[in-house]
Parts: sequence; C-alpha cells; structure tokens
Amino acid sequence: NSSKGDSFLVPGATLATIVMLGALHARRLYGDKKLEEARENGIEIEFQPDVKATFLRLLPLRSISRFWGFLASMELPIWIRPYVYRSWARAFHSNLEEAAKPLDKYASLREFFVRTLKDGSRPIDSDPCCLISPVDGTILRFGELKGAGSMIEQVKGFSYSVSSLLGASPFLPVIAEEDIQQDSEGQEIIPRHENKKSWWRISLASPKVRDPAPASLTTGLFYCVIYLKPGDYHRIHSPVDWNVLVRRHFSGRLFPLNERAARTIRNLYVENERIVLEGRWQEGFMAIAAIGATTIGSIELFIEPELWTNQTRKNLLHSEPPEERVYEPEAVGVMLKKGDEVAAFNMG
Amino acid sequence: STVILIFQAPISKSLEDDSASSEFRFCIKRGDRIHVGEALGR
Repeated sequence: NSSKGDSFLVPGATLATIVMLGALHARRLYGDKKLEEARENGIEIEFQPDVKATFLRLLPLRSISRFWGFLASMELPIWIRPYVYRSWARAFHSNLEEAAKPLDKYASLREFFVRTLKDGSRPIDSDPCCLISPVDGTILRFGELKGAGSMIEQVKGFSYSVSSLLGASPFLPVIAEEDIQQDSEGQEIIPRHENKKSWWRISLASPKVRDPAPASLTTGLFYCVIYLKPGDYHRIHSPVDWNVLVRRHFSGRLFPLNERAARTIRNLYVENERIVLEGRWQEGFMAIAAIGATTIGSIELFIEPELWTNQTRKNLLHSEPPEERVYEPEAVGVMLKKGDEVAAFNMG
Repeated sequence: STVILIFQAPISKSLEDDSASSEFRFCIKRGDRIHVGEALGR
C-alpha cells in the first residue's frame, strides 16, 4: 500500500509465481492442442516413458490426494460459493444449468463436484438391445478382446491384460488359443462350450454360477475405456440390467489419469487404486472398473456404502491381493437396472 | 478418473448360423464425448 494513495502493489515473488503458473498453463494448453490435432489427423499417441513419470512414483500421491480432499471439503461461505463453482465450471467446461440444486446450496467444492443432475438431464436409451454409457466422458479406446492374453492397449506400444485389471475373476471368460476358431472370412470367433472347463474358472466362492446362454450362440469379449475430465459429471450408472456378484477393491497408487500420464506411466490402470464390480447380464459376463486418480482418489459405492477407499493405512499395501466381497444371495448378487446410480468419484 | 467396461456380447457370426441379427456393434468413435444413458453399442 503506497503512502501516496490506495494503490496496491503485487509483491515480486507473487508476481513471479503467477507468471510461472500462467506459463505452465499455456504450455499445457498448447500441448493438449497439439495432441488433439494429432488425433484428428489419425496419428496414434505412442508410449514414451519419461523422467517426470519416474519422479511421480517418488511423490506421496495418496497424501497429496487426501490433503486435496480435505481442502475441497472445507465449507465455503455462502456468498462466495457461486463464484467458486462458476470459476470451476469455466475452467473445466461444466454445464451448471444441469445442477440439481442452486449453487449456493453446495457447502463445499467436494459436494459440488459430486453433484446430482436435474431430472431428465441424462435420458436413458430405452432400446432393450443397447448398452449405455455408465459415465459422462471421452471415449479413449474400445474394441473386442482377442487371443489368450486378452490385452487392452493403454496407448500404442503398451498394453495390459484384462486379468491384471480385474484380478483373479471366477467369471471372466478364459479365451484359450484352442477355443478360437475362424469363420469363412477368416475372422476369429469364440464358440461357447458349456462343459469345457477352460471356459470358466470355477470359484469356490460362487460355484453355482454357470453360463445360462444357449450353446449355439457365439460371443466375444468387448471393452470400452472412458476418461472423465475434471468438469464432467462424476457419477457412475449401470450400463445394462445386470446382477453384480462380486466387488474387488485394489488399493493401488493414485497416479493422475490424464492423456500425458497414459502415455508415460506403464501399467497406469493396473497400478492405480480401483474398484471392480463383476457380474452377469443377459449376454454373459459384465465388469466395471472404476479407477481413481490423484485429485479424484476415492470411490463411493452406493450398493456398499460402508466401503472406504483412499485410506492412509493402505498406502504401502498396493502389492497385496485385492479385498474381495461376494454379494449375497450367492449367484444372484445385487440386481441393478439400466441407468441406476452405482457409484461416484469423490475429490481426495 | 477412468471407467473401463468389459462385457461379453454376441459377435457377428456364429459357427452354426450365418445370421448377423444378434451381433453386437459399437456406435461410438474414439475421442467422442459421451453422456450417461447414451448408447455405446447395440
């Protein structure tokens, strides 16, 4: 505050920090634009591990995540809430028109982040033959899984197996090489074998689960990877009518999940903390893996509200097998209808 | 955050029947923005 008047001066260090942050943000925007242009031109992003990714492994990401969650859950004064949430929406392209409540009713950024939407904001495709998107987001990858390994490509040049993502699943169809046959056009197809042991890994936990579909049908195993940006609606809905039989919780790391991370961190989706729900729908196997990140580290499961994720005590236990729960009644589990809310991603 | 969906579905051709009426097809493209409730495939 100068003695001559009431003009305010920004201290040099603050100014330097603002300029630095601005430059970093501009660089990031430039990088994102370049990636988008490359994608539009059909250029595949390739896996390129770098020093920054290695450095990330040394950071206490869980502590950072939990501290961010603590900050985000602080109650804001009512008058400031609309300004904060509008700024968030402007920065991350959220549609505030869809929020179920007036902005000043959300006590904290955490509460605002996991907001519900007005009725009718997300009409559910009623076609009984369709499988709907469980989340708002961007389609990163999708396709059919083929071959014994059943690998999902993270980016060009690096893949991970379905079994490492889901864990030791009793229901996952095991596609053995000898099961794959070719049709008249040379396309690989997988016939059903009701009595073939290689088709199901029989579980002691759920020995009654069997494939009820007619033996004449031929099925494939498909996947779809959807990335949720910070401004997206962060609740997960049921993609079809199905029975959830098992829940698995992997307490892994909490790397960021953005495009850069996918390009530079090996096994990103397999190493991060995640919840896997497995079960059956009318066509067979169904699984949803909800994967947490640094800022959005915890996953709330509405069918099991007592489940806690992103816990400090699990910081060092990411190499341990996942915690598993078989839903009762056995072989029926929890029935979900298409469009039902299943889970939500929370800040921190 | 990321969600990965893995599911079994009929594929275009069976060994016994040439009919493609029950095949599953995605109706999305990579990079598409999608909302809850919109079809991923049929």
